[in-house]
Amino acid sequence: MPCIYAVVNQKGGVGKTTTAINVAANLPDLGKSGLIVDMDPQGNTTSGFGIDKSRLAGSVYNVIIEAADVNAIIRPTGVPGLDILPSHRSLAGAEIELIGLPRRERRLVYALDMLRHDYDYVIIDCPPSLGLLTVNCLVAAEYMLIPIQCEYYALEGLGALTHTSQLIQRELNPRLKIGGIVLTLFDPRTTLAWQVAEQVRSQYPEETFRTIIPRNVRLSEAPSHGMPITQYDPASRGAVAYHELTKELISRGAAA
Amino acid sequence: MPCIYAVVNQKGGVGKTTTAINVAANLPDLGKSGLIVDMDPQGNTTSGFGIDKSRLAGSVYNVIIEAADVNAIIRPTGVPGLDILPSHRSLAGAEIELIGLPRRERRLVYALDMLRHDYDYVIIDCPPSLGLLTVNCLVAAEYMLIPIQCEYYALEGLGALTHTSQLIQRELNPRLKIGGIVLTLFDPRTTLAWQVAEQVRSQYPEETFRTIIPRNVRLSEAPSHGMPITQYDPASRGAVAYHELTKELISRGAAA
Ligand SMILES: Nc1ncnc2c1ncn2[C@@H]1O[C@H](COP(=O)(O)OP(=O)(O)OP(=O)(O)O)[C@@H](O)[C@H]1O
Ligand SMILES: Nc1ncnc2c1ncn2[C@@H]1O[C@H](COP(=O)(O)OP(=O)(O)OP(=O)(O)O)[C@@H](O)[C@H]1O
Ligand SMILES: [Mg+2]
Ligand SMILES: [Mg+2]
Repeated sequence: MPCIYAVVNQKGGVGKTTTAINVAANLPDLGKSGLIVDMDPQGNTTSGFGIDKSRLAGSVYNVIIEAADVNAIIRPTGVPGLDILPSHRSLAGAEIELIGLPRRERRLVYALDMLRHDYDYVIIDCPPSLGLLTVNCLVAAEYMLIPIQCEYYALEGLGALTHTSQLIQRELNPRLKIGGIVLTLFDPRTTLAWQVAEQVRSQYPEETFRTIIPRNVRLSEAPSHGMPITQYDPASRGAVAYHELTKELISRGAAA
Repeated sequence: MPCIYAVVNQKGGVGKTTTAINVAANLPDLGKSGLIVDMDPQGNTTSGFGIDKSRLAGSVYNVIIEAADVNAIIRPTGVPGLDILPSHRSLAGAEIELIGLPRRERRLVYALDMLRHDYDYVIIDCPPSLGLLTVNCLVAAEYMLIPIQCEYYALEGLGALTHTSQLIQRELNPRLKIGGIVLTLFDPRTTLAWQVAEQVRSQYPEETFRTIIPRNVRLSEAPSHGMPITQYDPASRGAVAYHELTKELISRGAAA
């Protein structure tokens, strides 16, 4: 049974995709196999690995809407030991289509139950909303990995997210818990960043990872080359931080 | 009949809220009256003006779901000449509730038709998705104001956005057009920013505003003080840029 993480925050642009890609890409280096699932209609995770969405035979859309075989749609990334269940633009219509389907919150968890390959980890990249696509992710996951940008609006959204996750824990998925909160896009030159980091750590001391992800332009360049940071610039500050974060995540899980 | 702009981009964190607030706040200084509408369940525009969402008597939720009187719910911001139709966390459930309502795409446009005050401009802040809330914004609007962050993923989303807006033009709102594309979060020290800016300008030469919004920490500090940049730090580079942008937007409209 893989360890399933949903990388989730309805606030936009906080580093969900960047965190999903670069944590997943570090897993094989640390001896763990992984599957990354792109549940965002934007498909940034899929293109971040250099995959052309318009030429895909199938995507997570077919899996959750048409109950297609997930094993037939999963494909390799450019990282040995890491596969992907890719997104497609058709996913944009899925939230409305899901409304009329039976067990609409459980379509993803049923699909992941059918996985033939025994991955150690599944990392799910969520869209910036709390609609049915994200609900499907939270029903399938055991842990939430919550990236928080060190900016004012970041704190605002945390209340709504914990409210939604408690609802899901109660009604749909009792095993869901916070796996960790990761401070991202940290710019040490601004007082705002230190203030927000301090506030998040004091509000969630246990959950907040020690590793902080700095703002590092190499992280935003990597997707334009279709590579995770581990391949694009493994010596960069961004790469070192994501390597440390992944080690911390694995050791936390092991300790649980 | 006010000039209605929807500030829209399904990519998260590109500066939609920051652009909506600071363009709207500049209107009275330029002799125009305005109403800002917060259609994002996160309610960042509402809190960006220092309004406590949990103490509101009513919000845009009541207007679009219960057909409450918009004139009774609109309230002043701290900027003379600018009012707000605020958001509320109940809006998070609106996308699912809208599905079962008659004329579900037109709830916002009907409400704005009932406005008693004759505003010059209405500025609508959209959530980071292309669901029914954003569709309501695009049906109500005459112009789309599209913020684009100068980063790789920003270009990815433009195709999906133009696809959706053409659908809306054809099926629901023939007067909808691109009012302008504004380059945001521009950091001149990175080559990526120049590359993306160059690519957007060459793909959309007519639509892209001359004014570029620089990355400026004062813009991200202002909301924590509940003020637009025009009040928080009117001499900052961010304030000057949004003043120039608003002038350009008004003169474009006048020329149309
Ligand atoms: N630590 C970092 N340093 C520099 N740039 C970063 C960092 N993390 C993310 N970025 C860049 O910031 C932008 C937003 O990040 P990303 O797309 O990962 O956020 P997201 O939460 O997935 O956004 P969305 O809400 O649209 O899904 C991207 O252009 C990305 O390349
Ligand atoms: N020009 C700028 N300079 C510095 N910071 C900025 C600038 N524009 C926006 N920001 C900050 O970047 C973050 C994202 O901006 P904002 O919230 O306006 O984007 P958004 O597109 O509305 O996000 P969402 O998709 O969640 O609605 C915020 O913390 C904001 O304060
Ligand atoms: Mg993303
Ligand atoms: Mg916003």
